Amino acid sequence: FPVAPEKEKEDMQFAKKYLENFYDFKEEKHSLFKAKNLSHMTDKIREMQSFFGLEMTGELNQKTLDMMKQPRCGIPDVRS
Amino acid sequence: YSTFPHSPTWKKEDVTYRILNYTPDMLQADVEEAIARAFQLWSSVTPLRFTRVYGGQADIMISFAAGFHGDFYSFDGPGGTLAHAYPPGSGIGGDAHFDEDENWTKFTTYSGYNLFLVAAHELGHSLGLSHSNVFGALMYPIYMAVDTRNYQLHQDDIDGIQALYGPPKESDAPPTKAFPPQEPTEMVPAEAPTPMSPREEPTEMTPSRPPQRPDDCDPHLTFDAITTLRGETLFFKGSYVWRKSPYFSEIEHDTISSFWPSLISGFDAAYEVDKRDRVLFFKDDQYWAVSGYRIDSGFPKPIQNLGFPSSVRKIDAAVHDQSTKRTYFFVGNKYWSFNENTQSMERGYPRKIAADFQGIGHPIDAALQKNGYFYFFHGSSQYEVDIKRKKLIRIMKSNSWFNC
Repeated sequence: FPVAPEKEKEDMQFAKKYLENFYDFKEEKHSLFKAKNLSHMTDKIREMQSFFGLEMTGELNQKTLDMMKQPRCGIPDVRS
Repeated sequence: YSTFPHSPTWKKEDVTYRILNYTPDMLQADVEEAIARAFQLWSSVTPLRFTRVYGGQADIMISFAAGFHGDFYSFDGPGGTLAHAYPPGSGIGGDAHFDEDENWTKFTTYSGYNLFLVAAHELGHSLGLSHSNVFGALMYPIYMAVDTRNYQLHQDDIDGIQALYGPPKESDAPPTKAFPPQEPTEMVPAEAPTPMSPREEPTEMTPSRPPQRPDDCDPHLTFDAITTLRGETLFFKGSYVWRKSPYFSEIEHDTISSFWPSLISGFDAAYEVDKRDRVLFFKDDQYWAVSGYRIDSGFPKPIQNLGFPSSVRKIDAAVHDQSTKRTYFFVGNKYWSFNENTQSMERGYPRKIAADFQGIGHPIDAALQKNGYFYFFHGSSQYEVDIKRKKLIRIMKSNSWFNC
């Protein structure tokens, strides 16, 4: 079934926080170009999928979300 | 493996640590033992020695805290982030923080996190390792509930830490002994022998040398379990796996945790149902199913699900006959026949092994079907049996498959 819009928004928030914590994702809060943020986040999702050997779709699919929800260490996987 | 930017390390071999507080989830002695064992994992593969101090500033300060706890990385409540630690350096450098909102346990259970496992990972950071993307490595960022009784570092972890500190000195570093508590204690210099009152015998660490894998051609080699898997043959003993592949002449040496990190070790039995691409592992009265590296969800299950009476608490060996679609389970001097098509035990069982498998008059450690024959392993001997003709063909050494 299509994912309920509310849950999708929640997942997106969760994923953003995860990528900020562990993949050095920095959302440009005041960026006028929403698309730019989105593509930046897609790149970071792809980077996380690559680290965990998931298919590098750049999409926040269920497998990627499940991996993000695993209990883990608080140290980033990637850092600038 | 990976290290932190500029690869910070401790510029000395004697590193101190101090446990600042305890989690109420465990006995203090269990916390201390978990931490000491975690340090011992790393000291056994490097020249580093770890000394516990009871006051003042130590290189590695260990503490439990929840939520905001004075650094920039607040904890997030139960689940999610379990702990974090800082690379070698002054001040907060090397310190390890554990989220008190988790349930910390001494053993690997489904209701909490094994403190030894998480501490060993975090201390890897305290020594300068960052995360590894090798599934099954200790420095993999995600927590894997594995059996820690004879936990072994993954080769990737050893390569990483030895890239920073090199291998242990030739002479075995004496196991790190905890100095007895004195109040107020400054760091006791390692050369100052401290008179131990009889009750304060130095606490011996877990053995400084992890148990070794037996040699392939050790004539006394025995196995816990053996199974085929997608055309290969896997031989199990303790946490070790010997992998024989038709594609390579060499025998590959692995550990169970390198294939299935969350599986226990020390299987009693294992067999493959080739048509389903499934291998089942048995330990005591439970069993697991895997497909390749993936562990099927919903396991472990009780072996009674297969139709065993409650009096059966473990099985010795199992083997699937691909031609008849029957799986034979061996328990003591009896065996059961399980119909994989109907998924049920056949009537008229158990039967005596000796009645149907000529020449096999004793309990079996492991069983295998290969090239149409059955192979039954008992201690360091292996019996090749032609099932159809119910004939014992020959007796060999258990490790005859290793080109000895």
